[in-house]
Amino acid sequence: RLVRIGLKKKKLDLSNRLSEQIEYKERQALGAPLRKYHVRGNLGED
Amino acid sequence: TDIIALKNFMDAQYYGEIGIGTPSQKFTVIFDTGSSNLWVPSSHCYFSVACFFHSKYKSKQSSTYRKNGTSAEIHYGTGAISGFYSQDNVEVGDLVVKHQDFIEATKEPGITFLAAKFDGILGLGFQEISVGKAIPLWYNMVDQGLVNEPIFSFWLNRDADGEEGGELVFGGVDSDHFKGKHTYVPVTQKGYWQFDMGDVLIDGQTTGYCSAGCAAIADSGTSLFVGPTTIIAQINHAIGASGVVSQECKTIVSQYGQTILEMLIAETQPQKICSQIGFCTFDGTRGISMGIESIVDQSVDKSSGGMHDAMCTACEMAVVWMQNQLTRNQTQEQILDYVNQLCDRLPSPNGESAVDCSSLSSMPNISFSIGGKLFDLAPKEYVLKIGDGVAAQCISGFAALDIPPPRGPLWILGDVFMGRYHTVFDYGNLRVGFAEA
Repeated sequence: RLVRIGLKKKKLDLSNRLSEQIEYKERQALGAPLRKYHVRGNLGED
Repeated sequence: TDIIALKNFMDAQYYGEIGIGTPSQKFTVIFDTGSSNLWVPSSHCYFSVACFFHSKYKSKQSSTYRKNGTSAEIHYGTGAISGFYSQDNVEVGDLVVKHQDFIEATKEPGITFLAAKFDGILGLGFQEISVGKAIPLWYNMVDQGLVNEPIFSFWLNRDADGEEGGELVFGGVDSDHFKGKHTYVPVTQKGYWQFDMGDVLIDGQTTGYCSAGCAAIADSGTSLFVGPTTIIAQINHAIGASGVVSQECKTIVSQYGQTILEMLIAETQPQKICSQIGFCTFDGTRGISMGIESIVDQSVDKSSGGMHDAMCTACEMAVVWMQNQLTRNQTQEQILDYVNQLCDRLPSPNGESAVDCSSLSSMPNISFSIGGKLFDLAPKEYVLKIGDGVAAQCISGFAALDIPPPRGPLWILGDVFMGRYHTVFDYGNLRVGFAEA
């Protein structure tokens, strides 16, 4: 039997990317290894 | 942590619904072949703003809940979650997977999950990369005999307008969503759905980069096509894309190059120059939103005593390069020209590059050899448009990320690729298949 899960697609929007850019700045400041590729590091808490 | 930390959910676009508990509590999740845990926000999440904006699992309201309580933490590239394990029944489509371990997230720090349209993540990778070695939902689905064949497949609708964004099929493939036969390649390392990829071609011309083979993973939880900086820079150069930092670097060279050179000649310390000309002093005038940036600036200043941004990074690198060139007795004109060229090589935040939305027709096809067959991506397939109208931005679907050994270097074939090619994850035969969607 096949089990089908319908997926929804969200449009990419600029507001999400704004959030991401801000978070990127936080990470830059919080962890040196993140500055280049931000693969990991301590992330800011709420 | 090294394995899971690859994820970047910023541009995640495809979601589906699952239910947890009895009666079923609904959650929107990303079905992610690049990780292996299931997590949703917990009703015990009190101090993370993200939890207030998403559905939360309430164990008290489920008659099939079983306590576990072991703590868990997952680090992603753009956020981390922590919480504890619980066990309950999980409803996927019309199936119910019993006794599924999952993480109740009690902390979701950062903005990524706050802004996210999804509540949680459902990992479809192998148990080898499961945090806490929890048994992935897919394993239980197979073990409990809920599917005939140990196969699942993805169709991601690139032209989605409305509800039909795609389809994930457990137990087989839906012939409505692909053409021809799938090209299968064996899974070379369990963890991700990892396989060997061959050459990368730009407009039919080999780059030679992967002619000896490159490791790649099919990852439904990543939007872009991600690869090592060296080759991604080459591709992005060919399609006319340039990174944010690269653009900043060129601006600095054109506007301040002469000044920087004069300061260097006057023996000003290189590390002070960028501050002196204002690039490493955050003045609130850069970025998209002054108001929000200033709030972030204050908070990070308290914790770190300062911040760098893309312009500062670009400036520092430009200055160092100029200084190196000065020691080689180059003329000032030669130095500025050289640094301008070097600007193209700078990595961008998130490894992403921007392209001109109106130049798609002049961009080349990019092809990848998998299982001896070429898989093409046309410009309209690898360029992502963000927003509408005059404010629209276009970003290259090719992003740079250098994953260190032993896992890397690694290519990540995300939604950009899986949207073009229907993808089969064959758990029984340990192979991945691609066919034209």
